[in-house]
Amino acid sequence: AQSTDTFNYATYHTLEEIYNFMDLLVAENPQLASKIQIGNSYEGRPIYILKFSTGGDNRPAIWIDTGIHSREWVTQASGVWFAKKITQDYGQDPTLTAILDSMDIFLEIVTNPDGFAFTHSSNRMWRKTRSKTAGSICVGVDPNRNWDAGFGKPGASSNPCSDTYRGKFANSEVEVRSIVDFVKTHGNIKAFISIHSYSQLLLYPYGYTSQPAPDEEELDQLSKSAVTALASLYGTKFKYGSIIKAIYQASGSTVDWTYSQGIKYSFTFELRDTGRYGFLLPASQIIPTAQETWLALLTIMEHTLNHPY
Amino acid sequence: TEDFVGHQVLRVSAANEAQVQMVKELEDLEHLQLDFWRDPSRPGTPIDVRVPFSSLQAVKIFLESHGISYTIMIEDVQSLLDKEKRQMSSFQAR
Repeated sequence: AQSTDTFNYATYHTLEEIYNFMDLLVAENPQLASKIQIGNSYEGRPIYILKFSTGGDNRPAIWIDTGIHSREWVTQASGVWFAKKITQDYGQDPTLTAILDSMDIFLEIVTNPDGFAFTHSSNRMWRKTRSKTAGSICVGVDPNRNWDAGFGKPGASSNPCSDTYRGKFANSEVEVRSIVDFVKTHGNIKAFISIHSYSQLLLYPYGYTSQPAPDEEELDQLSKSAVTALASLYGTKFKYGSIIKAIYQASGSTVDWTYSQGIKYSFTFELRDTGRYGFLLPASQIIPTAQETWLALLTIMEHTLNHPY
Repeated sequence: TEDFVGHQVLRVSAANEAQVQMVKELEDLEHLQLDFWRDPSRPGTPIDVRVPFSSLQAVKIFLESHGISYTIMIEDVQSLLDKEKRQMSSFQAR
């Protein structure tokens, strides 16, 4: 694409096309957007995040990531659409403008670059990282079981051949470690939203224990508002709740760790659909999915802005 | 690249905890090469599993013989992948 205006948001793209898109977006919006490399993947690919900031120093921030499970293609595609939306709406949409006038937004579109490249080159169904496990012929760790939150408890597998293999130790995956280091160094992230597909769910901690999170009531109320906003566009129905109640026990998950770091507004989305196409969601649904999800994201971001802690 | 001709995605409905456990046991049979898109969790929650063509008959017989109901969510995974690829390459060509 020659510009982010001619980029086709209604089709799936390769890693190279998404990285080129990021460079175009930053070049077109130097006052608002910048690209930060937070590390290199296991196979040596750069791991980039986009930073949207209108100034200040180490402002309170909101983190959004997509594509941690590489086969969930609608999430990376939605992340691309979110990036463009932020640059289009700043200065136009009063809610987003208020958020960016006080907070920064970090967006990691391809959180698992090796896995994503592998879905294009070899196996469209690949979910995990591509790290090698000594002593096993099987490859990869589930990057959503590798975080230091309930790591090793029930809700993940110790079998390297399993799709929910937790890894030999917490943060063993450089794709996870890079985010952990960034979050700890930044130290002022107030909301952390990790986007998956599919099932149409909005989830909050915990996944590794049935103990309710201290902020469960507020998180539940905010989830209700967010899924109501989401449904207002196309009527897409989302369920919401804690990970362990809404789906199953999952240990070592992203948002359990971010919540344990004091990031109160920690959420996981499971986007379209509920099970007709699953991970093979037709490209025609990318834009509607991104549009409706954006309304839920705005609800969470606005709540974060209005409830400083 | 990996080929998914004949692979189907089944949506399994486990009616009770015993059936959930049976489906979980399937997960451990590595030779079947099942790929759970939605893990077995509790009765009434759908379980989606991609079944390679070579394992289809065995899995369907297992489910039917245990009275575990299922529907076919995706008839042929490869046909959807081919469609996805065509869309991407037609865009790139344009």
